[in-house]
Amino acid sequence: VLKKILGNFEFRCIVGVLACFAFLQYGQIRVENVILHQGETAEKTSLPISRKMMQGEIFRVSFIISNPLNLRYDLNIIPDDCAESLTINGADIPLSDYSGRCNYSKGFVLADSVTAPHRVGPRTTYELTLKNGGGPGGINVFPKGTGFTDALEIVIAILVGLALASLCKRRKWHSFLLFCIVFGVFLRFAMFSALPYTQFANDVEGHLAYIQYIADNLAIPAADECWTCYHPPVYYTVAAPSLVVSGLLGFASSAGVQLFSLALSILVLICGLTLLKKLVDGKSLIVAAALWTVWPTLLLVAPRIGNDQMFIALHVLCLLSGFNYIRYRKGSSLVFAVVCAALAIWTKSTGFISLALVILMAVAGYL
Amino acid sequence: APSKTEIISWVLLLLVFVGLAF
Repeated sequence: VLKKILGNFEFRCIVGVLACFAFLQYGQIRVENVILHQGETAEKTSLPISRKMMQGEIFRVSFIISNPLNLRYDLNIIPDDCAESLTINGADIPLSDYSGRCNYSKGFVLADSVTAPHRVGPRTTYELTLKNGGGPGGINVFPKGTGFTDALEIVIAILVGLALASLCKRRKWHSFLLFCIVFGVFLRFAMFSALPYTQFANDVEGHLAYIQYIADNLAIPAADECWTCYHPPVYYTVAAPSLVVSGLLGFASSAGVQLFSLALSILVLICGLTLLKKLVDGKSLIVAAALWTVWPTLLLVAPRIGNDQMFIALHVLCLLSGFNYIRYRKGSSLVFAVVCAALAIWTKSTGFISLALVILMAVAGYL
Repeated sequence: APSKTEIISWVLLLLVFVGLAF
C-alpha cells in the first residue's frame, strides 16, 4: 500500500507543494514590530493601520522588515494619505521623486536597488513620517520578494495545476480540458501573487474587519456592529479559520483569506468545466472551456477579499448538482443543490438567483 | 412517486423559505 501511495503522481505533487511552501514560510519577508507614534504616545500595533485622526495631523510609523535569507525585495508602501519622509536604518531617503507618495489606493514602490545599500543583516528598521489629509489616517506595507520566492510560487502553481489535471485525467477528461486546468490554475496563481487585495476591491477593509470580528469573538456581529456587517455571515464565518491560520504561520492575516479566494476560484474553474463537458462537446466545448478558463471576472476574484467569490462557487456547485438531478433523477443531487442555494443566499443576497434556479430545476427534474 | 431523497430536498427548500421569512 505504501509503495502505491508513494508512487502516486498526485501524492508526489502535494509533497512538492508542501516542500516549496515550507521554504517560502521559512524565508518569507515579514513586517514586524509595527509602532505608531502619535504626538507623545507610541503604540505597538499591526498592519494595516487605519485610525481616526485630525485633518493635517502628522504621525510616525516605524517597523522592522525581517528577511532571514537576505532575498531581494521591493517594498510597496500605501500611505493614508501622504508619506512625508522615510529613513532606513537611520539614513534619509528622499521621497520627492515618488508620484505615489500621496496615493492611498496604490501607494508607491521602493525598488530593491533603493533600499539595498542601507540594509545590513536580516533585519532592517524603517521609519516613515506621514500626514493625514482627512478621514482616517494610516499605512499598509507589502514586501514583495523577487527572484527566489517568485520561482517557488511558480513551481507551486504548476504542481497544483498538474495534480488537479491528473485527478481529472483519471475520469477520462479530454486533453484540451486538462490543459485548461493547468493553464487556468497557473493564471489564478499569477493573479494571486501579482495583485494586492486592495486592487479591484470594494470596502475590503470592512470585509477584513468583519472576518476579524468573527475570529476574535467566535460570534456573528449585529448588523450595525461594523460598516459591512449588514452582509449575510456565511462567507465571513468560513473565511475566519484561514485568517487565523495565516496569522499563526506568520504571514499577513489577509494572505490566508486571499488564499481561500484562490481556492474558491480554482473550484469554480473545475466545476464549470465539468458542467460544460456535460452540456456541449466537439468544437463548442473547446470554445466554451477556453472562455470559461480566461473569463476576466472569474480570474479577478482570485486575489480579492469579499463574498462574491464564495457566491460564485456555490452558484456553480448548485447549477452542476441541479443539472445532475435533471439528468439522472438522483434525489441526493437535489438535496446538495438546495443546500448550496441556501448557503449562497446567506453568503450574498444575489443568492436568490440560485434559489430560483433550484426551484426551476426541482420542477423540471420531477416532471 | 417521488423518492425519499426528493422529499427531503423539498422539505429543505421549504425550510429555506421559513428561514428567509425570519
